[in-house]
Amino acid sequence: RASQSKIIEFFCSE
Amino acid sequence: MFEARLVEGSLLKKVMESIKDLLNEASWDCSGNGMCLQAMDSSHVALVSLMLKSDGFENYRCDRSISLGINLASMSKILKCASNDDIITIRAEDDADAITFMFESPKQDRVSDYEMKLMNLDTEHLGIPDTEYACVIKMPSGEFSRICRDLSVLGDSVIICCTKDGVRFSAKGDLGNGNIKLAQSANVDKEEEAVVVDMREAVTLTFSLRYLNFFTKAAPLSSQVSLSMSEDVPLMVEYKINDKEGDSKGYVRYYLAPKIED
Repeated sequence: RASQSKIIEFFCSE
Repeated sequence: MFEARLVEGSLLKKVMESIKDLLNEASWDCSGNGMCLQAMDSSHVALVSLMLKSDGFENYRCDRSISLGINLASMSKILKCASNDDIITIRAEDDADAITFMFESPKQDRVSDYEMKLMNLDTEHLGIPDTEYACVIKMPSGEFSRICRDLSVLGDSVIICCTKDGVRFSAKGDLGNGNIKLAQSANVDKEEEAVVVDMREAVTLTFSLRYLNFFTKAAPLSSQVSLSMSEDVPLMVEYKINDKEGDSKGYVRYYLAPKIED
C-alpha cells in the first residue's frame, strides 16, 4: 500500500 | 500604495475559485512584477504557486513590495459580489490593515466597494527547484477534470503511467478497477483539443485523487493543462491564465507530493 509523502520532503524552506 | 485594475475581472473570480477549497489563508506578495501567492495546504501535501503578472493588469501601481495576508474564503465571498463582466480594482495603502475591492459595471453605472480586513500571517516560503521533467503531458483541461472525477468512483489514488505510446490513468478499489488511456493527438485542428506528450523517460507515479480534484477547480482559467512528472518528485499541474485574446496574464501551478510504496 502506498503512503502519502509531504511536499516539504522535496522542497526546502527558504 | 498598491493598486491593480483588471478589466476582465472574471479572471480574478476564477483564480479565487481555483484555490479557496485547498487553502484557508495565504499572503498575496505584491511587487513591481505582479501579484504572487505561494502556500501549502494544511496537510503539507500540496503547494500552490500563483502568479498574476503586472502587465496583465490594465493599471498596476506598486510603490513598494507588500505582503497582504488574506483569509481566502472571505476574499472569495467578496469576489462573488462582483458580476462576471465587472472591472475589478484591488487597492491597499502601505501598512494598511485592510484591502479594498472595487467592482465597476462595464457601463460604469454601478460601482461597489468592499473593504476586507487583512491578517498577520507568518507564512513559510518554499524554494521550488528548477526541474527538467522526464514527462510533460499537455491535454484539454476538461479532459483532465473528467478523468479525475471518473476515477474517483473507483479509488482514492490514480496511477499515472506515461510512455511514448501515450498516458494511462488507472485506479482500483473495492468495487473493481478502471483505466483511461489517452493517445497523443495525431493532427488536431484546434490546439486546445490536443493531447501532447513530451517524454525523455517513461514515468509511473501514484497520486491522491482528492488533491487532483481540488486542482481541477482551475479548469475554467485555461482550455489546456500540463502535467509535469519525474520519478520521486512532486507532480506539477499548470494552468496558464490567459485573457479573452489569449494573452498570458500569469499561471496557477499546483505541486503534489507522490504516494510512495512502503
